[in-house]
Amino acid sequence: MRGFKSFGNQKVSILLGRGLTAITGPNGSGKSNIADAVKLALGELSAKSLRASRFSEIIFDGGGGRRAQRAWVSVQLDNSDRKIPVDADTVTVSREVDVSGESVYRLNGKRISRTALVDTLAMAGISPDGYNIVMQGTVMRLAEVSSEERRKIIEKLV
Amino acid sequence: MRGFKSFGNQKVSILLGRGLTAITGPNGSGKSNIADAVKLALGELSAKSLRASRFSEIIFDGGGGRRAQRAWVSVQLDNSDRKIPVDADTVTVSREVDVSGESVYRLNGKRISRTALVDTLAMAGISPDGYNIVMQGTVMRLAEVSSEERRKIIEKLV
Amino acid sequence: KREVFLKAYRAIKEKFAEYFHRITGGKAWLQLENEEDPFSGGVDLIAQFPGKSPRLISGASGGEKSVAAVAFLLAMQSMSPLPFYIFDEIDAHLDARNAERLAELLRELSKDSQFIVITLKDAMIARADRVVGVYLRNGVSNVVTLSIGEVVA
Amino acid sequence: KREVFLKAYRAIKEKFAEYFHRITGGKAWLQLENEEDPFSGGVDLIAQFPGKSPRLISGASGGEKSVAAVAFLLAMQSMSPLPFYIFDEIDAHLDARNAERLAELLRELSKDSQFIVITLKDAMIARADRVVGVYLRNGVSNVVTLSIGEVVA
Ligand SMILES: Nc1ncnc2c1ncn2[C@@H]1O[C@H](COP(=O)(O)OP(=O)(O)OP(=O)(O)O)[C@@H](O)[C@H]1O
Ligand SMILES: Nc1ncnc2c1ncn2[C@@H]1O[C@H](COP(=O)(O)OP(=O)(O)OP(=O)(O)O)[C@@H](O)[C@H]1O
Ligand SMILES: [Mg+2]
Ligand SMILES: [Mg+2]
Repeated sequence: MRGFKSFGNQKVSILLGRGLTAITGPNGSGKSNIADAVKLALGELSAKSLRASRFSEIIFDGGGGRRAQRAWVSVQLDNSDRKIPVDADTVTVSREVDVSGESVYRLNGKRISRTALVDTLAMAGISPDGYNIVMQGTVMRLAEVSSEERRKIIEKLV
Repeated sequence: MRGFKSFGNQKVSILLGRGLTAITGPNGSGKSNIADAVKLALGELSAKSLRASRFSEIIFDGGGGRRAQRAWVSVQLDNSDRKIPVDADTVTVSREVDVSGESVYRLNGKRISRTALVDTLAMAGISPDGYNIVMQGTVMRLAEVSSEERRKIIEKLV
Repeated sequence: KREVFLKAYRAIKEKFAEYFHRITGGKAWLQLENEEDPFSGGVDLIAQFPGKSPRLISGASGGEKSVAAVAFLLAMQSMSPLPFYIFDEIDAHLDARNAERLAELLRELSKDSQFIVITLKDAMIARADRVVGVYLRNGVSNVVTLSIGEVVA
Repeated sequence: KREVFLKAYRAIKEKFAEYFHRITGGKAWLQLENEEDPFSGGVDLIAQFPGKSPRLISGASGGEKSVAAVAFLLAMQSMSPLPFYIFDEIDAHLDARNAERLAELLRELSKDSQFIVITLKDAMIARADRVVGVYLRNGVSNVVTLSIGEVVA
């Protein structure tokens, strides 16, 4: 990430590996922003779901004239099982958002349309609003869905 | 309370006084049920807001043939300032729900209609869905209301 | 009607800023979208946590939102007190420091009011005048109450 | 289509019951509202916590709902795994015991998958392979990562 929300103008890389990774820290330190960064990279279309009223608001706006001109996020996925239809062991998805809210997507460095990206990742079941990303404050509500909604969740899986 | 949700057939009384009272205990022990009991006594009309699909479901249904025939809750309010238009230092509001979901309300032991009860308590600003009762999992959402909604909350206060 | 609203609004605005600062050390304020005609717009809530830019509360973190919401509720309480308050796990998303500062503020404000707080956090339990312990035995809820003053004496 | 759904449904049903029991020691199950025609009805979730009556999950407590929701998600994951999972404060409403048992289950299941859990609870942090500490300095987020294996070695 660079220039994304509370992550300022220095590039920040977070190595996540197999197993269980715990992300912790004080309130407002940036933990949920990391989850937002992943959703953004995967093609999230709703700024509201990233707690912004428009996409330009996700650009770092730190005080003291440090406001960034663009936000850049990048996610590296292991593709050794080739579930993503790209001939590479690692698939890197990046997205840059400028002050007008426009996004540029790249797959392994090569520019790609959002539609092509989303279709490619969908082959591996990856999407920004899959059941594998549970946002803060939503877990209780998952239990409160109607029985029809619960059936649809299972249907969507297959 | 007697026969209300997880509070069984023995009468349970909880003395709450001035100052700060902390209610604690394991998950599922009955803490939020206490809040539900207060809402019920004050005239709550929505079973859903008490996590039941109908009012008969709030009657204790413990296993082993201990199912209760009715649920009874009672709240004692200090009325020394006479904000509640009743000539008594203490106002006791009680409600009994039977298996058909019917409710009987009493004010200081005397039977009263729900409408009369709600109007009487409203003179002191007391209602089952006032801003003074914050249910579990809702505090974050209070910050997420629209600006119009926030203005209306202030308007309702005066 | 406009005057009645503005009087309440200003009283809440002031207390809100005070309570927010007491919990977080930061600044927060309410703002009318339309100063001349309050009813044609809403009321925004802007928070500036220490070291950060001011932001609409909808953009804040989960813990930050909880703290702002509680400060707002307490501001309403100070302007228009109700006989009791029941808060069910309002501290669920707070880190240790915010939980402690909130508990301190509640302890102080509870001298003039009755706060019943359902909590799993030690910070809140430690500052209560009374602790109601709820537990299950044979599938039935039971209650035991400790009055902290008595325990200490 | 019906067969495809039923096959998935049964696999999830089985894992859900197992994971729920692992966390709570109680029983829970999914149930089709309409056995003959699954698509004309929904899927109910019924939980029976130790010592209590079976109940639709909508009537359960906050912590109980959280645990059931997570067991359901993990059951979906076992049937149809995705490369990574991000859980943001799914343990906010859990008491110490449930938080520990959930952390144990996640640690075990994470051997075959990647779980990224945002948490404020020591129980979860203690069982992680890697801890990412996020903090603010001069209003900017920074990150420090500890690999627990290295620390112990
Ligand atoms: N565009 C932006 N520029 C700078 N800071 C931002 C921007 N958008 C959001 N923030 C800040 O990021 C912080 C929120 O971060 P985040 O939601 O990740 O916190 P958190 O660590 O999850 O906290 P909590 O434990 O309370 O949930 C907020 O303080 C918010 O003000
Ligand atoms: N009619 C009923 N009869 C018996 N038990 C009931 C009834 N309705 C609800 N319950 C039980 O009451 C328990 C929920 O209690 P409550 O919501 O008060 O828990 P809690 O202490 O707030 O827990 P948490 O910390 O998880 O929020 C649930 O286990 C539920 O099964
Ligand atoms: Mg967060
Ligand atoms: Mg509860």
